[in-house]
Amino acid sequence: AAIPVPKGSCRNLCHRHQLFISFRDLGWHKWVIAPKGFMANYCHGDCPFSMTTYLNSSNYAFMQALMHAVDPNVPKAVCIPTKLSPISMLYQDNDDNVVLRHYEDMVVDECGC
Amino acid sequence: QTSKFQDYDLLRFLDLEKEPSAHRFQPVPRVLRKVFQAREAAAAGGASQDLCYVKELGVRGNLLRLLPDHGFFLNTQKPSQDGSCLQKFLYFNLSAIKEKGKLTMARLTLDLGPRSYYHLGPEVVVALSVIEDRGMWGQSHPKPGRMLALQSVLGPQGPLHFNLQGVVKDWNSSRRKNLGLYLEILANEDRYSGVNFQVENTCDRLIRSLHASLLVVTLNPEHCQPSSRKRR
Repeated sequence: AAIPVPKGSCRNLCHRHQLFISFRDLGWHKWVIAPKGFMANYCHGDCPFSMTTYLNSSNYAFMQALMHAVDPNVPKAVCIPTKLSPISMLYQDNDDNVVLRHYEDMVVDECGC
Repeated sequence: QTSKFQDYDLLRFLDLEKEPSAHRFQPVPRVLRKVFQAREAAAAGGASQDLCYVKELGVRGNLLRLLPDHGFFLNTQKPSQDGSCLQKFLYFNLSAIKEKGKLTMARLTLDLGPRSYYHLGPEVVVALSVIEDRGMWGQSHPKPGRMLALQSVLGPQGPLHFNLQGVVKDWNSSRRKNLGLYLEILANEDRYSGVNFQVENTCDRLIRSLHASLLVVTLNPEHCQPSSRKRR
């Protein structure tokens, strides 16, 4: 289920888009004990020059945006995850073992240029 | 959009060969629940976590598995003359444990049933040994192999833990060695002569409520750098 983005001018700028994947939708709720699903958030949006001077953007994004302004052949700065967190899954495998496993850098917490 | 989902790819990404088809959910032990909830709370709070160390168990590891017992009881008749209350083969299927992982913990839990002051029984002696000879499976009165533990337990209730790391490493080194364990519980009625404890009741209750499981913790070197390097 996609969580709606707030209205307003910043709609097209780089920001995190939240997307929840329900295990029930996948039919995995029969073997995944917990959680109910996971956040498959993603980063999307423009990185105009003005944006790269503040807001979570890296220095080289500023340089790239500056170069793009001078020479459009240089690609624009892109919107990427800047903070990620792990997910833990508790599930039962085919041998009836109860397994607790962690997957690093799975959930996008923050985005930036 | 879910219809376009690549189930197979996501399973492979999660390091699973195929979609498990669990017919019945196993009980989740408290320790796994505790670790899971602590990790979830930390992730929600944005706190940094060392996913290669299990603080609740005090060992390194990034994959915890609870293996159910696939063994069976022997001699479930009334306690025999020699006071043998319960005899059971315990067997744990280690095939899910990949060679890649380093075994950092293997803890056998014998849950003797819920704690209750009403069910205090005679002292029992728990004898645990390794089965080293395949012929033992067929015997009704097997002679135990290498003794692992001999422990007297007063009023048998609640969980007993045994460290089986050495044995499981041995089993893991050669799967054919994994012939399981032999468990015998003897009721020691003499200890309570004069007090009216029902040995038979205790044996019945133990046979009904005994639940064995093996908690195995492994560390995948590909996912976990040696902690000392990280600290430097």
